[in-house]
Amino acid sequence: SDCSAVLEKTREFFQICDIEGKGFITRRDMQRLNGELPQSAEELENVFDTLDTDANGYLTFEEFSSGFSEFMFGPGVVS
Amino acid sequence: DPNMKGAAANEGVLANFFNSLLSKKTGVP
Repeated sequence: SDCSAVLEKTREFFQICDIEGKGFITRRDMQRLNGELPQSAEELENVFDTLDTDANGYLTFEEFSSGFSEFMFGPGVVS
Repeated sequence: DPNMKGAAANEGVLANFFNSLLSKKTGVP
């Protein structure tokens, strides 16, 4: 289904960021993407802060996927 | 409303980020 395709994509993206497979993304992981993605370090920080909704410094798969859902479908779709 | 502006700016940054991941994944710039 569409839903599982999105989930699959989300998982792939999460793994690109979580290189070591820790199960969460840190600010440092995000900074490492600086060489691989066109975003500046500042923009990547911004992305991290936006996705890290509880601001604990760890980006879980749930936080990441809800951010991705907002990007795909607009805010308020996933509760 | 500055808060709305901030949210919109963040949305743009998020969109760029996820678009970049999409490009990276598919290899299409």
